[in-house]
Amino acid sequence: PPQTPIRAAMTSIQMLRGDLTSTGDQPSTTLATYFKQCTVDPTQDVRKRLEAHGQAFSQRFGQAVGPHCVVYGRERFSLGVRKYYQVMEAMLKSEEKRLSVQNFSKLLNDSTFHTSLLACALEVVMAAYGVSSFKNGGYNPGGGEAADRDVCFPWILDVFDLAAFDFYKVIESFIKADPTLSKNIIKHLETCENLIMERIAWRTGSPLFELLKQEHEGGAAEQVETPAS
Amino acid sequence: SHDYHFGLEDHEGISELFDCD
Repeated sequence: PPQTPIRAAMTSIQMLRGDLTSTGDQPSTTLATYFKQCTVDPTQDVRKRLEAHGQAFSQRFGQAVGPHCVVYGRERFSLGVRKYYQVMEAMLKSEEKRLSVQNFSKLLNDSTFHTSLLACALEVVMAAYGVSSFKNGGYNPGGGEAADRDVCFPWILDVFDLAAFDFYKVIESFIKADPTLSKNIIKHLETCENLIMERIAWRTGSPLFELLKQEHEGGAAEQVETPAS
Repeated sequence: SHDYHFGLEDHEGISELFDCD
């Protein structure tokens, strides 16, 4: 049968649901162990953060798509949470292998890391549902009717009040940690990445400016530029 | 299987990007 946008979206959603059937909406035993091994156990903070983000997401989804669609917003959020846990576990396993450590207390108590990872997981879900186009008007953090009409990237950044620069940081590791992502989804994430690098990260208020300033000052004092810089 | 360009080196990971060692 001919490929249509609806057929493509249905295939993509089926693949996502299939991939997430074995992943629960709670941390797996392995992930819970990583949490317990932390100097400061992040379990409760993770749970509370997800509750708050879930409410914000469903509410904003309803505002953007229509009040009768809040239930669909909750459904997408639920899939996003499963993907978030699944990818977090894969990332931690990979980091354990690379660094030979099991205590990821600092990373797992970093709220920005969790919010960025969740936002990326939700962007994957949204892309699977066929939201692959981008807003013409660009990023509008203040909201307003034109910006709230749809839920395309970078809508998710506004929902969670997340800096594009921080979202950018998780994209590559996310793709590496999730071998189930389809070519189209990877392409979508790459488009998000390019949009951030070329436009969004350079807007007023971006943390990138302060970081560049710090980097410049540090570099001048040391007179040495390391490859990592 | 896809043409995504990976930029992180083998010794870099999510921990470094969020300033954790």
